[in-house]
Amino acid sequence: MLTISIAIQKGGSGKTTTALNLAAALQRSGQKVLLIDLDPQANLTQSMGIADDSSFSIYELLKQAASGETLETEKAIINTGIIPLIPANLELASAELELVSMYGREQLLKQLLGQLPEEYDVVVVDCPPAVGMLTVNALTASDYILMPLQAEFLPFKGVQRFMKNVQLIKKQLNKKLEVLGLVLTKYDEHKSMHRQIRRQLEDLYPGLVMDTGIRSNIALAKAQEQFKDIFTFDNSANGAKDYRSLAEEVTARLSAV
Amino acid sequence: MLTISIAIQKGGSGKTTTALNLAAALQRSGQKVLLIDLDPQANLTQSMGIADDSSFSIYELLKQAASGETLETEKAIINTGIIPLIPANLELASAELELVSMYGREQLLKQLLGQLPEEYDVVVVDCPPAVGMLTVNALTASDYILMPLQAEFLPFKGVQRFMKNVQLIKKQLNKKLEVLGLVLTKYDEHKSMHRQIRRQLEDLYPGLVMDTGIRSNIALAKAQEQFKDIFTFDNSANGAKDYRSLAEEVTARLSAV
Ligand SMILES: Nc1ncnc2c1ncn2[C@@H]1O[C@H](COP(=O)(O)OP(=O)(O)OP(=O)(O)O)[C@@H](O)[C@H]1O
Ligand SMILES: Nc1ncnc2c1ncn2[C@@H]1O[C@H](COP(=O)(O)OP(=O)(O)OP(=O)(O)O)[C@@H](O)[C@H]1O
Ligand SMILES: [Mg+2]
Ligand SMILES: [Mg+2]
Repeated sequence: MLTISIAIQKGGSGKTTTALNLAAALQRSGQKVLLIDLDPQANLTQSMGIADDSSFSIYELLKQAASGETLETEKAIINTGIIPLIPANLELASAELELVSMYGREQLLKQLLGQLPEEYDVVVVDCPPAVGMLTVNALTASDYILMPLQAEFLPFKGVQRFMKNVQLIKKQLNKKLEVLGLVLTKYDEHKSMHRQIRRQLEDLYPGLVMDTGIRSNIALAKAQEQFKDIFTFDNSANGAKDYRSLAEEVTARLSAV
Repeated sequence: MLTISIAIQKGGSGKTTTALNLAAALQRSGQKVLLIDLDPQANLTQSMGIADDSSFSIYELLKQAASGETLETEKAIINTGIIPLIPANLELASAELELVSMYGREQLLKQLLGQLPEEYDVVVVDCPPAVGMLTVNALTASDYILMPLQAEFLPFKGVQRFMKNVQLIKKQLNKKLEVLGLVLTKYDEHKSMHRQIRRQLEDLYPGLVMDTGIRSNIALAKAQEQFKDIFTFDNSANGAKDYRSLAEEVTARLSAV
């Protein structure tokens, strides 16, 4: 079972959109996938048409792990019709503070993933725009991190700082963590700025920038409003082509290891 | 002196871009403006060409306030060449946790604003994509909150939840806080989804949606790369027209009170 965190602290980088559509593409290619919404905004949960105020979510599971109780992971998994999901709820906003003073506070998600009821091939974790206790839990539990970002100046500054955080977490909490790659989102190759920032990223992080760029495509936002992944919404849309291509590239990188 | 927070938890909503360019437009219309970067990402600071690892930033000021020391606000203000700025630095990331157990922890920014060396007409505060101790400090200290957001499904879900947080903070911490408005960013009136979400917001929050929508304009991102506000970068760009229009609308709303 491989665990991939979709994480970067820069807001609006396409984390949630990538978590859902990469997971859907992997599932369509035959993988057994589980999604986890680790963001107090609960956007992934909302985009799958699931209530963001359920009584048993990732928050309740983390609290069980923190207090050493039996982990009821099966109870938390919702069969959404697209992909199984452990949802977030609004209470998760208080998790950052509540977890801070608990023993083994960075290992809670890792514990949960050790107690899943089924054999999943891939677990995909959607993270919040912050490097707090939730993202740290995700990276401590993950084999890989995939970082989406727009090819613009502020995201470019942000990824450089985030990379340092990732290296620190790898060193202190999870030596097996690898950067799967950086994927450019809302990419427009007609914009000179996007091409230039792409090149700068390729120079700065050789081999890490995915060949696949996710082009700007309103179908990706429209699909979320209808609680669909992009393939179900419009399999011929650019967004579908790009996320299919991303899934192939991710699979190739995973097999190359 | 009026204090306006640019805040919403949804990432990539255009907070930092709005903080800088609204402030620049207000200054050009004759107001004496101060900018405060309250985001550990320090994007506003970076977009003004200021070091994001200075030794005396908003973080050090907040710590002085928390420990009851003399507040050296003057020392923190940088004359950037565009607008005076109290910068953020990387340490601010630990502020969320450090401030949590301090007395009067939500009032720290308010204390600082009571100790500014000069008479500013407007203070504009850029907030992080989170409703944590930093955003709570901003809203406790502010007269107004302006919420930028994209006219898409996930931001639409996000603003509804954020509004509840704002009302709670108003009730418990700052009865004078008013919502100045919601401003649509990266708006494309050719996209039916954007028009539809705009209408839904106008129905849900009558009178709150600003008439001015900030159109999608790469010049806004390019200006940040050159450490310029949009007016200095390209005064004829759509981004300049839209932020000028936003500033006029904001000024009109402030005078109407
Ligand atoms: N390639 C794309 N083309 C067009 N719209 C996109 C694309 N990717 C994402 N979006 C839209 O941009 C908005 C932000 O994307 P998303 O929520 O996935 O980013 P995020 O990084 O998860 O944000 P946050 O930091 O708040 O968690 C959403 O409305 C989404 O539908
Ligand atoms: N109207 C616009 N047209 C084109 N690009 C824009 C526009 N507004 C913002 N951007 C760009 O979108 C990206 C995100 O904007 P910005 O950083 O201002 O959002 P934010 O809400 O402050 O993000 P965060 O949640 O990370 O603080 C930046 O690269 C910025 O230059
Ligand atoms: Mg998200
Ligand atoms: Mg910002």
